[in-house]
Amino acid sequence: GQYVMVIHGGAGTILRSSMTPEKEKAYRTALEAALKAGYQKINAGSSSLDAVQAAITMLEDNPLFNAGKGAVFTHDGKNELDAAIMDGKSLKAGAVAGVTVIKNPIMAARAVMERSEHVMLIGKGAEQFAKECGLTIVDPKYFYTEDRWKGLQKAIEEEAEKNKRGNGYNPPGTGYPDYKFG
Amino acid sequence: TVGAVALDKDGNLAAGTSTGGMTNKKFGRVGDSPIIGAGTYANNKTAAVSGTGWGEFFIRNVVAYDLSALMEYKGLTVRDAGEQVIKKVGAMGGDGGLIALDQKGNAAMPFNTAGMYRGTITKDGTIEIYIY
Repeated sequence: GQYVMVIHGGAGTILRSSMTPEKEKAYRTALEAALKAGYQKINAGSSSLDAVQAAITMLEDNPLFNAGKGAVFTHDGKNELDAAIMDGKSLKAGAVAGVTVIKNPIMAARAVMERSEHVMLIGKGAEQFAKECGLTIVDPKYFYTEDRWKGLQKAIEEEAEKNKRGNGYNPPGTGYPDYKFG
Repeated sequence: TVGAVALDKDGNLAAGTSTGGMTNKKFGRVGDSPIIGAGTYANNKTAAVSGTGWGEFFIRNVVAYDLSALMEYKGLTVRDAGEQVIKKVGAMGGDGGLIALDQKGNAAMPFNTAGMYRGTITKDGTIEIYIY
């Protein structure tokens, strides 16, 4: 009963064999920094919303994680980002989906919650709203990372392989490769 | 996908999730992260929740809200509710994990994938990081 914040950086196939000591250290350092960013807010008497936003903004800015800067690529070679935030006290909530030029989607979700009468905005409309709220708008190239680009090429090859074997579509529960977690 | 749940000094909970989605995603597919009640939910009466995993199953199971409902209507602890909702996802063939925090500062971090990046910090600033 003593926790004030919990964070995650995604779930999926994290093979110990593919996790070098340097990589593991980089993940641990990033997660610690995000926890400290949120903790500082709580300690300063700020709201849990501010703590959540501070922690997630740090993780969005770190290319190690599939969010913000480190987002994976869609089949069309784009980065489509989603985010949501919710306040346990008022049950207010905000979300954005399918955005491509908002540097920190969690900030856009918060703006939707606090500066609009909606809960969810998507695509170009969400981007227009974020721009009018003064959030940082970036060129889509900002989200390019070599690692994720290679991940996309690998996924497309695997899909072509599967299609060749005639089972391109994987019904749920048929061992769909969880490369999608990034 | 990344997420955070927090409990402030006034006893208020909040949850947030942000994601780049799915590699090789097509047709404008959206997962659970931006969907309130599926990948993200917070209620001072129960818990703050952020999920990560196979979005389609988290949406169909309304995972984040289901955890809150198990606590509110069946009186489960955040840990037991978290275990149950991840088990339901697994039973349908999906996988993933979640983090949850209740108003007393109890945490839960269940998952049924090979790994999950998780971190916690306590009132007095003690940090724990878990990957597997």
